[in-house]
Amino acid sequence: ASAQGGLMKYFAPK
Amino acid sequence: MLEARLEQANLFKKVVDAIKDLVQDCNFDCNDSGIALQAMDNSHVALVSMMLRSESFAPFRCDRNIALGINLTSLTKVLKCAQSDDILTLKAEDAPDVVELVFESAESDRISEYSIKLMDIDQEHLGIPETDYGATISMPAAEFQRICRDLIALSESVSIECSKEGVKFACQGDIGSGAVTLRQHTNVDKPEMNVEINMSEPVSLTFSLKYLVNFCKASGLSNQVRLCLSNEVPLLVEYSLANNSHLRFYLAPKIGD
Repeated sequence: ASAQGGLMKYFAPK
Repeated sequence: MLEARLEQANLFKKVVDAIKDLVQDCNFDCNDSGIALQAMDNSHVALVSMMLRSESFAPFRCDRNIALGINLTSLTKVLKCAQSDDILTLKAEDAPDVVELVFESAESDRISEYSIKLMDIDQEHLGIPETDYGATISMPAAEFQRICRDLIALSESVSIECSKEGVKFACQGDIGSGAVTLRQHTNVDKPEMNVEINMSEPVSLTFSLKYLVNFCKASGLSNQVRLCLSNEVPLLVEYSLANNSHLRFYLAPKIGD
């Protein structure tokens, strides 16, 4: 099975 | 103050309809370039990024930056009061407690005025890096919607693979498997049916279909959808709107096997 990661790993807060 | 007049209230209705199941409370950031919105869903897996440029409105006036914190359920209730052919004007003061929505009938002399109380929403903005995507696919929005809706009947996830053969949407579930492959295709008579694939490297990624089906609620906004993929980065699903405006969705990939 594959796991769902979050977006924060790719997009940093401004 | 803000005063933004949109010839077609329907456009704003469709945008809000397309995102309201993904995000609930959003800041509509207004400045002289237009009205923008960026919001993540509760699970921080998907992100909505909307830009309605000032050119989409006539007239458009926004003297200073104003963030309109609006609950989309409330906004939907008010937008239901607009007829699809109505002209919509959004109005707000510089430090507003409410946003005003005025609906005018183009054919009769009816003017409807509504207001929505604003919320203070502390929302962090994410920086989305400029990405040279490995593969970009433009295809009919209805076709993408159809594929996502068909595959979710079999599985929670879809793999999107782009290679020289074309783009393959594949899934595996308890009852069996499914796959749809599209190749580059040009329809001279109906360019909205074109499938265009630009690939600089093969990509293969897995995504949750639940979110993709949700993004496809924007299908009524544009004939074509653009999918931008690179290995190990979020998928970009873009619906282009008139006047360089857009509605974009980003979705984090599923990782590992």
